[in-house]
Amino acid sequence: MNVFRLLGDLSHLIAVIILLQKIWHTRSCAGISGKSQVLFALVYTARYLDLVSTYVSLYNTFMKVIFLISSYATIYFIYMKFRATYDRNHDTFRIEFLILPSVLLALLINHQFSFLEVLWTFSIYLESVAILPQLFMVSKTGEAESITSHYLFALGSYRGLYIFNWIYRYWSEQHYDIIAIVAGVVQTVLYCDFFYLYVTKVLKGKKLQLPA
Amino acid sequence: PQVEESHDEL
Repeated sequence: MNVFRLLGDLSHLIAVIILLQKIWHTRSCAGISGKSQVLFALVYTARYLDLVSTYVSLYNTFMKVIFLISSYATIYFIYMKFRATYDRNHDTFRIEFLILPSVLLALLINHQFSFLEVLWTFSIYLESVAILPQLFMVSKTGEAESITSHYLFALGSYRGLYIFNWIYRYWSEQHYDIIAIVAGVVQTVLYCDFFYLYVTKVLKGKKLQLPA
Repeated sequence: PQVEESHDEL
């Protein structure tokens, strides 16, 4: 464990707390893409199946359980409890175009052709594009509530900080996982446009307006 | 590439 990975995981934890807090307190999931949340639930389910077979550490287990519970809780809020506030018309990204290529790529490019390893690889590839429906929705509505943009900033920072973790681990332990690194870079690059707007607008108290 | 015996990252 190193400080970059710890900060990355905390950033991820903060993101899910911000999201749940926003939905619970405003009793609304306006502006939130249910499709991205479905993809995240798929990602964490496929990646954290090893909860039953491998024990890494208490921290590892605790965080996996938190991310699994929070992703399903968010889906419950969006599609059931607060479904009246779900903006279905603006959440139209075809997620099958993200899932199928991730499945195919995981079957073709992986470290080991075993059930858990292919699922892990699938989750890594899918996570790198899972935010697209959300970013697409924000660009369609042309704006995002500031709380939603804080959520996106924390979520984007999580994998961005992991890149520093991978650099550190390569330099200090000669450990690297090329699949996680490439996917993590792709994932972070997808946020760059948003990061720019967040820093130049939201931090100055303006509303986040994406060019539609 | 490094074959991961188990993935220790989240």
